[in-house]
Amino acid sequence: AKKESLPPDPGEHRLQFSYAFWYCRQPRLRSYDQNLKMIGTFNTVEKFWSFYSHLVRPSELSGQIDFHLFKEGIRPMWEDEANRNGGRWVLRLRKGLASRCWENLILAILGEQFMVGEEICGAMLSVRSQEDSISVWNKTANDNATTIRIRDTLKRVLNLPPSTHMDYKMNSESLR
Amino acid sequence: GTRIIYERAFLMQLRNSPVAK
Repeated sequence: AKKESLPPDPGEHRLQFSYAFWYCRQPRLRSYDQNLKMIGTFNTVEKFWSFYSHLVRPSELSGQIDFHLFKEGIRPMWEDEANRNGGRWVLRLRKGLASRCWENLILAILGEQFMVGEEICGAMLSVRSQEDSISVWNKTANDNATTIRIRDTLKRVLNLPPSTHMDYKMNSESLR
Repeated sequence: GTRIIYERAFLMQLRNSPVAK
């Protein structure tokens, strides 16, 4: 991934971090890396909207596809150095909810609503035939205070009932 | 340093700014 971002245009609202949008079609075929494509990078609110408004809404897609929003410089794979010791909260969604949840999640990430310092790596939306899922990835899987805070913020920004079930998966176990 | 924090409502407001079309 490109490490340097262009300076923001005058009048634009800078984000705390630079991010990239990615997607991976047919994630189960060949290697994940080969199917992974970067859409583009941005570091201001205005550039985010300009990308986002041109992206197809997840609920309009059929077939298997993963969307990612990750900090620039981190590839959205378990193998990346920033993800290797990390993990992710996974929330399964019944069909029809993905677009709204995904939008609320990425707005919370870009707006720094998680308040966990540098811990957030990114987020992923997986569209599948029966159900969709979203996940929030962080750097340090064994940092309990951080993972709990991410879980609670996720429930708040998505307006989920407190009883909602979510799984935390360690990337090192997925790699094994 | 200071963290750049944006509420959802503010981000939504900027959606319709001329730059973000």
